[in-house]
Amino acid sequence: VPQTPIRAAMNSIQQLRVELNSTSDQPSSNLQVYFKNCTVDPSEEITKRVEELSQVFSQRFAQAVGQRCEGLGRKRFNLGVQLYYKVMESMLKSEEKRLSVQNFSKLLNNAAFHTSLLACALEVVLATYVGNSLKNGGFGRGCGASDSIETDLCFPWILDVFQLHAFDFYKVIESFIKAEPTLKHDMMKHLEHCEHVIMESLAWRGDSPLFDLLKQSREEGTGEQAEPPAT
Amino acid sequence: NQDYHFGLKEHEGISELFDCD
Repeated sequence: VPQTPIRAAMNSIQQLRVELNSTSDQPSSNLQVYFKNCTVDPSEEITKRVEELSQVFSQRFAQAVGQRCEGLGRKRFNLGVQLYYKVMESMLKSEEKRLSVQNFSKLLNNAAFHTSLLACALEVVLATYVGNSLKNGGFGRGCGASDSIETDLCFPWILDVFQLHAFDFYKVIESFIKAEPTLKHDMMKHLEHCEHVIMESLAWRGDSPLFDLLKQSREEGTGEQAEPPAT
Repeated sequence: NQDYHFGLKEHEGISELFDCD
């Protein structure tokens, strides 16, 4: 049977659903243990944040795709939440092994971490649904094409929806790939492409936290001298 | 995921990237 772009996209969607079949859109018992081990239990904040971002995502999804599609947006969001909790658990297991600690209070109470991780999970879900346009040239060309209405949802759409700094999103990508070994080659390349776009342009916008860090680094005298923002 | 260029060093992880202990 010849492989068509549509069939390839359908296969990717099916694979994603199978991989997430055994996961829940609620924190697993292992994750709940990590939450309880924190100096400040982040459970409530995490649940509240997911609910708020669910509303924002669904509304923006409906605006982009069509008002009748709000339910579809919620389904995509739920898949993203399943992946978010799955990857979070895997990341924490790796960190526990690496650092020999079980209290991740600072990390798990960091809003930028959670929003970035959820955004990355949703980017994987959204990009899976536009798989055919990824194969036709990735972010640069695929998202500019009018072959699918859902290409409007391509990266960096999710950053705008969640009001997220590209610099923070960038920080989760490598750990995300490490923590999710079942990630398909195309998706890994897509995330790598997102990295390049951030590195080449998005992280250098005027409001990027990168400039404060460069300034701080210069004041502390560590590392190389930073270039001024205009450069 | 062998084609991906991993840049983090052994002593770095998500905790360090979000300024945590």
